Amino acid sequence: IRGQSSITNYF
Amino acid sequence: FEAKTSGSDDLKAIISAISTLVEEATFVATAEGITFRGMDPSHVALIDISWPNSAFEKYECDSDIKFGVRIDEFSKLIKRADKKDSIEISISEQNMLLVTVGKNKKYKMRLIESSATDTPLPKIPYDSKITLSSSRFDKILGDVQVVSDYLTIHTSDSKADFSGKGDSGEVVIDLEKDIDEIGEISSKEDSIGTYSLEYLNPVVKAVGTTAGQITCEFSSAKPLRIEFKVANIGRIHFYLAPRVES
Repeated sequence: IRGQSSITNYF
Repeated sequence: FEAKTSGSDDLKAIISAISTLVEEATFVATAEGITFRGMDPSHVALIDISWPNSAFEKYECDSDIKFGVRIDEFSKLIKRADKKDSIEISISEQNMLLVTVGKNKKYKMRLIESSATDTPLPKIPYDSKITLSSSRFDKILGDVQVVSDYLTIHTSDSKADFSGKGDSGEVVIDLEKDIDEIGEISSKEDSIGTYSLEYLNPVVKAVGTTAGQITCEFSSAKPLRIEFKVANIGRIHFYLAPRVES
């Protein structure tokens, strides 16, 4: 399953 | 605070890029220039713009100031400028943005309460880098979009390909085959990342031909950073979070 990650996960 | 552009293309490109992510934008003006940083409401993409004072025909800013605008309203005014028209902006004491378009069009636009928060930038390493013309990249996105909603970028040694896969089929575009339009491919580590065209397409179209070259930097399953090289502007960075296995 693929999902859209959030840019805030990489702050 | 007072800033005057030479020509209107750069400001149009900036406003158009921002409009793909947010409805309201807060700009920060300092003695060094104007900056904007913001994310779309779902926090998938982030735009970071730095427009140095040296890029303006005239620039004055005695004290730091934040000003918020409704992007669609600002965009309508900016679009009244011909390519060669300068655009001058300043802020009145009544909290209005004064926008002079060309020689004789003087608009006043209501500023909005700025809800600016300090957004950080993603802290990530970039293993791979691809430089190509923005028009070539735009065509590649179109080529992928006919079969997929997502673009996969893959680098291996100093080779790269773009691909997409959907219910109806798939496509692979090998960049080695059109080296003329590709400036540079480098990878410290082989990298593969998948990114949503829903976010990529609008921003690439928005900045359009104002950017001659773009640089895509990414690492496996990490955000993609696209730098748009616009002649007069210090930095337009677009960050896009990847699609990941969940």
